[in-house]
Amino acid sequence: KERNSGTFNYGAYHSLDTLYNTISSIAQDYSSLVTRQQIGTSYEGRPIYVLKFSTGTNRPGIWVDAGIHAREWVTQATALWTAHKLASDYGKDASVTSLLNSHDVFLLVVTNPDGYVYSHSADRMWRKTRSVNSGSRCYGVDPNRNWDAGFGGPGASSDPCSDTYRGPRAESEVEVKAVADFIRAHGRIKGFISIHSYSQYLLIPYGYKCTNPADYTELMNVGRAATSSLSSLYGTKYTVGTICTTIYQSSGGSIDWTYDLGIKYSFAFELRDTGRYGFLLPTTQILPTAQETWLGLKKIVEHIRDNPY
Amino acid sequence: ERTFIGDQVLRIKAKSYDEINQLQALETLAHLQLDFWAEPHNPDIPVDIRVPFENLQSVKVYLESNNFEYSIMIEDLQKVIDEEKQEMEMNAR
Repeated sequence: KERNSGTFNYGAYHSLDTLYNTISSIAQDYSSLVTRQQIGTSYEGRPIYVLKFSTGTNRPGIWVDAGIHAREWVTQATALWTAHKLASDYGKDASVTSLLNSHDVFLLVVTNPDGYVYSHSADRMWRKTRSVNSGSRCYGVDPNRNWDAGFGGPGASSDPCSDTYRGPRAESEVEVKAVADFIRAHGRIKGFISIHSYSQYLLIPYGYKCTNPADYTELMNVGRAATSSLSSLYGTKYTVGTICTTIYQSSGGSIDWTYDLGIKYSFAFELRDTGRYGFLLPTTQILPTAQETWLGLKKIVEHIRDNPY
Repeated sequence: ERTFIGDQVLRIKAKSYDEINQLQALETLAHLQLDFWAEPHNPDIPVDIRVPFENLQSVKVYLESNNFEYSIMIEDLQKVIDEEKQEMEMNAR
């Protein structure tokens, strides 16, 4: 039987090849809605694919990415499930249909493909990219300290051996630059949501400084509505707040960069934790995580759809 | 391939911001090779640290001598990774 995106086992962890095959299958199975675009190439030469969900031209866009930190496997799994959900619900679910009739959605399932492969083959706890750091025995940069937002400030390391190494300069990592170039070139991205795990937070800017963003009240209200909806499925409790007040000051993060670029609806999700497994969340948890996250995501994208700016 | 035999993930409950500061100081001790899965920032939220087997004793002594409340979240990390691998192989088949 020919493989297709409908029979794929979304409740399992898969190799990069399998994820990429499924990304292609989704684009083939829903070809009138979904296209696969390569937005760049990783340090080790792997393609960086984004799925574009679109029903028209010149639409404002919403960006969703997952897996910037390689070892957070539940995030890549959640993003792939979400891709299939978006595609299969178009024309059936009124909210998804109305969203995609007005906005394009760009979904980057594996933001850090080299790191993902490395976490499968050499070090399950790998978090960073796999670039060579000149003059150091240590590899890789924390791609979520490498954006041009307070780059080099507190909460990022200058030590190439650290798991939070910021890199030699902002956007030194091709994986970061590919996304930043795409966002800049598009020019009409209205929402940017980055998916991480596993602390159960919905975070808003800022992380590089401890001041609230201008749209703090609105973002907090959207965040609370999203986490309330998310919690309605399995009771998973989320905390909403700025990166600085909720976690700690950290510079060079993606949603700070997008917010300062003018993308008001910039959020970072930290998906669920069962309290026992951390990054090794069992596969039985993938579908519940994806399903509840979808409810939260939906609230955010509905707000973006209904509040143009 | 890197293995994590005997590595544990400790879940530490800080009781105050003083304890949070002590845990942050622990983070700067590079020789312990600690991997902070959940960072110390707020006493309301537990801190998760992966501790390599060879440094378990030192870290536990530090925590106990400073009266930190902690539990073992993952007893043997490699065991969980092996289970995950087996599951992936089964799914791939």
